[in-house]
Amino acid sequence: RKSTLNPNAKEFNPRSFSQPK
Amino acid sequence: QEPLTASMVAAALPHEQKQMIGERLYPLVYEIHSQLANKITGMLLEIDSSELLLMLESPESLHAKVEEALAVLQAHQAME
Repeated sequence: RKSTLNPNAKEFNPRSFSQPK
Repeated sequence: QEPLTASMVAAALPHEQKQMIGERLYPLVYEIHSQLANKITGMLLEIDSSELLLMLESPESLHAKVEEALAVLQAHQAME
C-alpha cells in the first residue's frame, strides 16, 4: 500500500514545547 | 494537561486546529524520533483531525504512523 503521507509537508514549529537537554 | 477532545478542536478556528493538535503530537513524536520531530509532525498534521485525535489516544497507531512517515521521508531523500 502506498503511503498518503507527503514528504514535502511543512515542518511543524511548536509554540510551547521546550526541548529536553 | 487535560486530554484534547474533538469538541475543543471543533471550537477552535480552522487554522488553529492543526496547531492545537500539533502541540500535543510534537512531544510524542519527539520521544520517538527527536531529530526529525518537526518534519514528521508536519507530515502527520496533513491527516484528518479526527484521525489525529485517535492517534493521540493510541500510542501503537501513533508509533506506526511515525514509522510510516520515516519510511516515506527516507524513500524521498533516496530519490533526490
